[in-house]
Amino acid sequence: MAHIIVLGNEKGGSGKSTTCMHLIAALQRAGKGVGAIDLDLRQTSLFRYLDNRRAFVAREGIALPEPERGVLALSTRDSQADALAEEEENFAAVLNRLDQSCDFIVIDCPGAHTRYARMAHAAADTLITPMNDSLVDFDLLARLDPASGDVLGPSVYAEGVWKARQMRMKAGLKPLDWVVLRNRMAHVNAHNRARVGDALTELAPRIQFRIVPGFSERVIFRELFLNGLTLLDLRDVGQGSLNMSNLAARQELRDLLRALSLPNVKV
Amino acid sequence: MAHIIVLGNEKGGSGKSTTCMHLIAALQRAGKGVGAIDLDLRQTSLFRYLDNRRAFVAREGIALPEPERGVLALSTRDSQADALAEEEENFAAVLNRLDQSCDFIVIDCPGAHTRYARMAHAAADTLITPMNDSLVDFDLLARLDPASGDVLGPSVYAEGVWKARQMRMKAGLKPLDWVVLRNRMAHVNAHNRARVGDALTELAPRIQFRIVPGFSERVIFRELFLNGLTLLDLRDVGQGSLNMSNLAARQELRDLLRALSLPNVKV
Ligand SMILES: Nc1ncnc2c1ncn2[C@@H]1O[C@H](COP(=O)(O)OP(=O)(O)OP(=O)(O)O)[C@@H](O)[C@H]1O
Ligand SMILES: Nc1ncnc2c1ncn2[C@@H]1O[C@H](COP(=O)(O)OP(=O)(O)OP(=O)(O)O)[C@@H](O)[C@H]1O
Ligand SMILES: [Mg+2]
Ligand SMILES: [Mg+2]
Repeated sequence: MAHIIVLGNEKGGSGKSTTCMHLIAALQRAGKGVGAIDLDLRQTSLFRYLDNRRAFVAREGIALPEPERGVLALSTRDSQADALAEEEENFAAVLNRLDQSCDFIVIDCPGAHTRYARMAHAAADTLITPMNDSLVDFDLLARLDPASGDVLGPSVYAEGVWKARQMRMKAGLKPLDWVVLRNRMAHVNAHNRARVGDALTELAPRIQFRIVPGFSERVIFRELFLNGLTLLDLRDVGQGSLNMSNLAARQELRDLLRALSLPNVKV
Repeated sequence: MAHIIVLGNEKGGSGKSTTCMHLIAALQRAGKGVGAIDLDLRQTSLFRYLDNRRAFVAREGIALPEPERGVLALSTRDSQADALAEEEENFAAVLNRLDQSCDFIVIDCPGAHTRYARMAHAAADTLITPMNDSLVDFDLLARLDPASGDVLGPSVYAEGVWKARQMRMKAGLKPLDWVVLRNRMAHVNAHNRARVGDALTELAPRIQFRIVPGFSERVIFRELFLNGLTLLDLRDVGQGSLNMSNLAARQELRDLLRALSLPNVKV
């Protein structure tokens, strides 16, 4: 049974696709068979990143690990109920196929509450929610009292995860491991980071997620997009000159992988 | 006729809601009547920001300018065609109502290609597209050749704007002013910023947008969210201690407003 990892957060630009790409790279380099599903069917940021990688390999003649892909199409049926039924069939079929050959299936969700995204959240063994170090992003997890900073109640994305957990329990699946990480953190902004950190620490036990080490704002996480590369590929492509920021980026990725405690993955 | 400003970018987390909130604040302080429509019907980040503002005013007894709101609901009809027809009626009704009392109507779009978002893009007199200083964000405007950096062709969001322009022309409306700004820029990353800047400069004449000054990554743009405040409100609430970053932030907002060249707005 492949272990299903979902990158989910309805908040846009929280780092789902970026984290997804780097997780795929890290798992492949740990020797695992990885399947990738891009549920952002319009933007397809993950598959674009992977297309760029494929083009780089073809152009430069350098071998790089590439995941197997699961491709899903949007139903064109006019009735919502019919469209849902068709997409549920597609989703199950793709998961079954990838399950045959993969140790891990990594699913990148869009920043929206689509039918496929809801299916992915119910199918996830590990749900990774990256977020900006921001009370605006936090607002999609829970509402805070402006005066006291206390958690007032869950917001729309947390409620969605709760529903997915319910579906999972009804289907008799093992519990979802929900992890939240902060992304694009800057060293400056210590006060804001403490406010967000405190809010997350208070919220975590209430809606059942654990907080794992995340990523700093580092241009290395995005400047290799056109070539489809990640920092883990730099040695293979002969750009192994790891400066301070890249070494730190490697460590951040390693710390995340360790904290995820994935089955049979030694870090 | 109220001038309609739309914040649009299918790419999530590009700064639509943040730019929207600060533009509303700036226009109100320039003495204009402002209407606000939040088309992110699930996250409602803009209306949450405004709700927090309203709660602050009630709690602290400090008067602050608040825009008029236009509220839209998602159609629950099962057929796509029926849902579209109902939503088109809702949209026109809300615009007509706000038009009576507002100089400007500001519309915040979600990071997705929804029916209401498409209507907003066709209705926009000014379309503001904020984006991260990133080739990943750029990828939603156009594809670049990885080797040469040349623009290969428009991507999904640029095509959406083109379709909106077509609808506008057929309806006999004046041309859309499409402006693109970079958001969350960091002083470090000069090389990456130059790459994105060059790509934007090459693309601008081809798909007909102009580039305007944007915003740096500054915690002042997000740390006041819980109280619904912007940096323009700090003097009114007695926190007028403008440090270097806040003064620079003010100037960035002023520079944007000037570059927008809005009717009857002196900056
Ligand atoms: N740690 C990081 N350092 C630097 N840039 C980053 C980092 N993480 C993400 N980015 C950049 O931030 C932007 C948003 O990231 P990304 O596209 O991964 O988010 P997303 O959650 O997948 O967005 P969407 O909701 O649109 O799918 C992109 O421009 C990306 O290149
Ligand atoms: N100039 C800035 N400086 C600091 N933080 C910023 C800035 N602009 C935006 N942010 C933060 O970046 C994140 C994304 O911004 P925002 O929510 O405005 O984007 P959006 O395009 O409306 O996203 P969505 O696609 O989810 O609607 C938020 O956490 C916000 O607080
Ligand atoms: Mg994405
Ligand atoms: Mg928004």
